[in-house]
Amino acid sequence: MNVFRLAGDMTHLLSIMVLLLKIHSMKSCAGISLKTQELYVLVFATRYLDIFTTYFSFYNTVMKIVFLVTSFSIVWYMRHHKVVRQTYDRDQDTFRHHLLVIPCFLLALLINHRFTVREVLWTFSLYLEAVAILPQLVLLQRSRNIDNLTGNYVFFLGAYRGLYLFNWIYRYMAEKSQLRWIPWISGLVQTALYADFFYYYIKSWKKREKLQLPA
Amino acid sequence: DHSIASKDEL
Repeated sequence: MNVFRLAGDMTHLLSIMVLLLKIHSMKSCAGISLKTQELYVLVFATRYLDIFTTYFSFYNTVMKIVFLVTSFSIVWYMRHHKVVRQTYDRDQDTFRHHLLVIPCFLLALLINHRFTVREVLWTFSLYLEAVAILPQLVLLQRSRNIDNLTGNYVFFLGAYRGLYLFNWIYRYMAEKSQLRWIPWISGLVQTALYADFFYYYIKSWKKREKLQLPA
Repeated sequence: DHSIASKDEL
C-alpha cells in the first residue's frame, strides 16, 4: 500500500471520526445532511458485498467493517436518537436524493466491467459515491452558520478522494496497474465536486474567518 | 482476475 492510499483512507476515517465527535460530544447533527449519510450507507452496503467472500487483508476487512458500522450508526443517530434528531435541519435538507440513485443504477447497468450482480452493484457504488456529497453541499450553502466540525468533516471527506487520485496515478506508474476507467473517472468527478468548497474553506482558513459559502 | 485485483481499495 502506498502513502497516498494510506493517507486517503486515514482522512476518510478522520472525517467519520469528526462527524461522530460532533454527534457524541455536541449531541448535534446541525448542518449535516441525512440524505448524504443515507447515500453512504447504500454506497458501503453495495460495495462491500465481497466482505464475506473475498479476503484481501486484515486491514481491508477491518476498514470495511468500520465504514459499514459507522455509516449505519450515524444514520441511526440522526433518525432515532432523542436529542440528536431534534438538531437535524429537516426543512433545509430537501435534496431529492433518490433522484441520484436511479440514474447511477442505470449507468451501472450500462457501463460496467462485467455484467454480473456483484460487479454491477460495485460499479453502482462508485457512481453513487461520486455524487453522494451533493445534498450535503446544498445544505452547507443554505446554512448561515457552518461550525468548525462540519466544515472539517466535509474537508476531510473531499481530501480522501483527492488523495486516492494520487494513489491511482502512483499505482499506474509504479505498479504498472491496468487502466481502470470506472473508478478513475468516478473519483475525478467526486473530487471536482468539492472544488468550490475547497476554495472557500482554504480562503476562510487563511483569513481565520468563519466558513461561509456564497448562496 | 482484473476485476478482483482492483477491489483491494476501499
